[in-house]
Amino acid sequence: MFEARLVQGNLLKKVVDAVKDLVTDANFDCSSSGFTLQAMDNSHVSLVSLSLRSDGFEHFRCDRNMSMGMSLGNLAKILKCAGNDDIVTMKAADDGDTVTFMFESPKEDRVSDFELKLMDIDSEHLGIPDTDYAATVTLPAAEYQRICRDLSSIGDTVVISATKDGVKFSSSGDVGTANITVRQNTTADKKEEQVSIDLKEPVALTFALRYLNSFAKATPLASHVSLSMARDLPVMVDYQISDMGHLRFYLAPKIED
Amino acid sequence: ADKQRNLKEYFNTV
Repeated sequence: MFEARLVQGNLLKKVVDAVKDLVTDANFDCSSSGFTLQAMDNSHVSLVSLSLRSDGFEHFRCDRNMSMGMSLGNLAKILKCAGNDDIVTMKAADDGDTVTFMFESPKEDRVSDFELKLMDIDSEHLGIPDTDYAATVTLPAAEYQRICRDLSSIGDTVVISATKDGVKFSSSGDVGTANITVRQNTTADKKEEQVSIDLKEPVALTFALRYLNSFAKATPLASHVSLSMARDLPVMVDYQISDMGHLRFYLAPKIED
Repeated sequence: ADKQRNLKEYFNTV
């Protein structure tokens, strides 16, 4: 039996909305430690890793580890039926082929339940090693979203280079070129405007903007996002979900053919 | 032209 009650039900909606364009079907894995998902996009160059710890739920019960395959499009359709302030409870039997989502309004005057059919999904689980990243920049999530969107109107790829002067995002295309540099700013008046840069050594990598833009759909989940880069390795784009876990994206860098 | 490697070339399958 799996049962998880999430008071901040819209968090689940935000998570699914953030990943559904990248991944169409995915297995949600439940264990006593929490609710996780790992999935690659169709072309296997990017990966989504969600972790929601059991202690972040108001109630969490998982008697047996289980993997629930869901169509994220269909899941998004169901979660769209939840009110923004609704409490969401997920329930599934150990050997069932459905998962039930129950939505309760905060005033307890409306309760609804939706049953989603589970699917068998073959998925490979990747082990992501702990990495000593050369550079990590933590910037407002909205700023990251804006940089990716602005550069997309110039080119298809972005070179992200971290040096002691800051982190520069550069793109070029038929229109011309663009450079956007963010610098450390840990004294900004508002905490949500702060930028911090942890640089061990300079690093520069090239990425497809299409994917970085897609990751920015997670913007409503967190005030800040961290980009961690190491030479010749996938970038990690990390949104921390307060008191619960994280939604991370990994993207392989572009390399010379 | 540049390309991207499959993520499986960076991370192990478990």
